[in-house]
Amino acid sequence: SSERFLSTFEMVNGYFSELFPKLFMGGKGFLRLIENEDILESGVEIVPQPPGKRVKNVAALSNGEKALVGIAMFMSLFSVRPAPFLFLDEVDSPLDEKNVDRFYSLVRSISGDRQVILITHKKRSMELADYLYGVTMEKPGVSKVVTMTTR
Amino acid sequence: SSERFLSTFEMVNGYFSELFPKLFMGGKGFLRLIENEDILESGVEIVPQPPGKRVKNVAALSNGEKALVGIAMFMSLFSVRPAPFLFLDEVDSPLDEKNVDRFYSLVRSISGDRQVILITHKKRSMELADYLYGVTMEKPGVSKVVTMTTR
Amino acid sequence: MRLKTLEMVGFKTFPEKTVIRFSPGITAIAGPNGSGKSNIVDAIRWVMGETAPTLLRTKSLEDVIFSGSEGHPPTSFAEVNLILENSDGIAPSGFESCAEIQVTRRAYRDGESEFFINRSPCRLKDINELFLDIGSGSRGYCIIEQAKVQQVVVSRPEDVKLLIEEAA
Amino acid sequence: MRLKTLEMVGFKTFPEKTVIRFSPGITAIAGPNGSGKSNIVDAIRWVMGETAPTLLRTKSLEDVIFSGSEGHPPTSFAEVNLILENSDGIAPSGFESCAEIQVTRRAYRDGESEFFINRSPCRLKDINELFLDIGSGSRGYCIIEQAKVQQVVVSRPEDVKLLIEEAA
Ligand SMILES: Nc1ncnc2c1ncn2[C@@H]1O[C@H](COP(=O)(O)OP(=O)(O)OP(=O)(O)O)[C@@H](O)[C@H]1O
Ligand SMILES: Nc1ncnc2c1ncn2[C@@H]1O[C@H](COP(=O)(O)OP(=O)(O)OP(=O)(O)O)[C@@H](O)[C@H]1O
Ligand SMILES: [Mg+2]
Ligand SMILES: [Mg+2]
Repeated sequence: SSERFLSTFEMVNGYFSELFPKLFMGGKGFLRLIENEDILESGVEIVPQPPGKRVKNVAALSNGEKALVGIAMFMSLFSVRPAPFLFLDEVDSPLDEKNVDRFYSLVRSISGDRQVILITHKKRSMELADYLYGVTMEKPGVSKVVTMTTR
Repeated sequence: SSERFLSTFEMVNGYFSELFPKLFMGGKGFLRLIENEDILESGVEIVPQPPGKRVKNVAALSNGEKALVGIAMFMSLFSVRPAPFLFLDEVDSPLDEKNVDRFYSLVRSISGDRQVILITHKKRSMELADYLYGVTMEKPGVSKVVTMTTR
Repeated sequence: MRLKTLEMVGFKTFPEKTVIRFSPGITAIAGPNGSGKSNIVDAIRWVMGETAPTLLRTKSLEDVIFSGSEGHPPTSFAEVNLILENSDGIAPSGFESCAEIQVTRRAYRDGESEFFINRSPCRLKDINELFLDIGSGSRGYCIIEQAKVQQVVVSRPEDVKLLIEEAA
Repeated sequence: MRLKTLEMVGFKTFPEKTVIRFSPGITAIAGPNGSGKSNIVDAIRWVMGETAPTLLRTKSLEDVIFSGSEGHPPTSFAEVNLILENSDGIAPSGFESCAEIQVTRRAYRDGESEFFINRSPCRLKDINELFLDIGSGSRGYCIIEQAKVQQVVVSRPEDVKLLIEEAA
């Protein structure tokens, strides 16, 4: 029903506009509803405005900027329909060191009483986690999971 | 002409089979020609066999493994038709530390008298390069290039 | 509900029984390329009822069964157990009295899949309903990977709208 | 032939004249997300004659012109100069006697593009031929990015064949 859609849209847009400046240290991000007589044709446009820049077209954003916009979008969706757990698989890989820290504090802020499992190659993310598991292959082709550290 | 294609195919396959075990510390990689009565339908299949594993389907490879196979492929094409310069833009981002080192020594071995420009966030790659440029935005939206170090 | 333990046997690169205990807070998983980290995420997607082979990085569903390696023969089946703990008193309907819920999926080389909830056989539909009740589904927002993150930013407005509709 | 200098003015995030000197060996370029590193690679593709907007991450070719920022008005044109040095005596046909070759591309907001070789006007076709002679073209293998690397491994056999045909 379009009632439910509109109220969900408003909520996701609310979270997105809040998370975007936290990840980009400023700027504005919002979602724009594209109305169309034919409701099937209508859609939602993501409008990112990093601080100090005039972005005309999302394709011109850098790898890292696209990752931050996408993270803000998925974290907004997750906040609207929170699951008890969240798996993030190498979502931080295009990010530079400062953005890894910002991403991490965002994850910390939404984790609350939920469980977050972060697969990463970034040392920074490993250091900040509460628990760390290592996965290795001592015998070729066979995975082994070891507990590394706990807080 | 299909003569030229076949001889190029043999050369690319030769390089690929040589580079693959260097990147994967073993195993075998080769290209398979898929013949078809209708020459338009024929194709080339990349067959990666990481050491100790039985890979049935390339989609099952990990992010890092796919990157290494792709790097071996492009470096083989580059070796067959060497340009005087090569730009690599964040090609090392899915790789773990050991694979960054292997990738780097591959780049070193093919650079010879060619110029290689490596865009990267990995500290290891920055340390090993002969020259390092930094790109920053002191004024928002405006890039500035600074020379960092030279050997 | 909260994740308590994941047990895998014969699933992808886990031929022998492997147990991962989950704790509250943030857990990082690290390790070399190709060591099996994303395979753990595939095990979660699979036990939550995922049936599309491409979303499990396979050509067909039997490809999740350990296909053998240098020192280890292939296994004949794959099994994943996910044990959830009722830590916050909000259990899915029908499970209010359970302190724990164990969800099991097993697959054989002939393509047959079996599903169990608390060790009694059930249908795939029951598993899907259970996880929808909890607020997580194999296609929901509880598994996010890098390719998806980059994709959403450049996708068409209709596709972004679909994402929001799923959350509605 | 070897790269000597790249000069950019009004191109993407380089409103003021920026000069990059290239040396032999391996040069790393580092910097924060969004600072302009990949824009340098786009400048190389553009001066080598790239005309497809999507391969330059733009909607239309005028989008390469600096569109302004907080403290800086937009520029009216974009210009990139690439200076190549004849270090190994293998010059493209017609340029054997030149110690250096300067390739210039300029674009105005009305969509007009101008091309120059050694400061005399030429056509796009001349630029394409020049770079083909050198062994590098804007779509050859001399620019490799991560998305392309991941893509090639899972592409269809016909597409892999095309790649090899281009090298033939
Ligand atoms: N059924 C199977 N039997 C045996 N091995 C398998 C099976 N399915 C996948 N694999 C292997 O699992 C490996 C991929 O593991 P995975 O994707 O979990 O790595 P990863 O730890 O995530 O690495 P990265 O850091 O590069 O992403 C591949 O080498 C693949 O061949
Ligand atoms: N014509 C233009 N005018 C002004 N800014 C532009 C123009 N075209 C692109 N940009 C800006 O350039 C930025 C992208 O820069 P670039 O892709 O080079 O970053 P990067 O250094 O490669 O970052 P990353 O490490 O994240 O890949 C975007 O913020 C985009 O808005
Ligand atoms: Mg992985
Ligand atoms: Mg970039």
